[in-house]
Amino acid sequence: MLEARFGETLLLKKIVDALKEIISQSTLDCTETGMQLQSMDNSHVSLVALSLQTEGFEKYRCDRNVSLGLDLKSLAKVVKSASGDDAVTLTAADKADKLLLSFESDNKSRTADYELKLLNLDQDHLGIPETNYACIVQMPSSEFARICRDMSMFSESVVISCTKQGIKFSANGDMGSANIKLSDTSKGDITIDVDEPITQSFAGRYLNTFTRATPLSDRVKICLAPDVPLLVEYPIEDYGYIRYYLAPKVDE
Amino acid sequence: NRTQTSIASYFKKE
Repeated sequence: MLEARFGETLLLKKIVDALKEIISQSTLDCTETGMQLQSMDNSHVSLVALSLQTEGFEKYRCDRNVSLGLDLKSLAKVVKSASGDDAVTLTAADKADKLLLSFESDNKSRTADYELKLLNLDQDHLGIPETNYACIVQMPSSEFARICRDMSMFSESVVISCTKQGIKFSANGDMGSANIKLSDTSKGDITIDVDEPITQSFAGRYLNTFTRATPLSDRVKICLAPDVPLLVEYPIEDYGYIRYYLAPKVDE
Repeated sequence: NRTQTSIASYFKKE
């Protein structure tokens, strides 16, 4: 049996928002160490991986591994019906065909229970190899969201170049071109670690979608290495992280 | 001209 309590529904809302634009259905794998979700988007260009460890939950119990096939649009509707500061408990039986969500207001004066039908999803699970990234950049998540939004006005593709001097985002299209450069700041709000310089091209539409996770964290980590997908990681409080991997565009 | 690669070509099925 699974029983997992989030102190605030707001966090679950933010997690669902960070997932639902990129994947429509996915399996949430629950074990005694926490919850994991991994899915490719429909076009198999990107992959999202969510990890929530038990430490973050107000209460967490999972006696036997359980996989919950979720329709994210449906889950979004259910969490939307609750108040952000409600506590929410997810409950599922060992061989569940439904997930129970129980919302409880602050003073416990209002409770709301929803049963969500689960799906039987046959999903491929991909092994993500350990990677030594050549460039690791950390910046405010709002800055990254702003850059992705501004870049996508100019072109479908965004070129990311990273050197010891800084990180540069470039877009070149019919309308003209855009270049945004950020350098390491003494304030520490932008940090850039470079082993070797790298330039790669990515689909701006996907980068933009990843920034749906911005409300989850003030900070975002961007990792690049030659010939491997870009990693964009948002930490989630004491729970863990949401990671987005994006396959690069390569010369024909 | 650049081509979009697939994420599945980098990460192998388990």
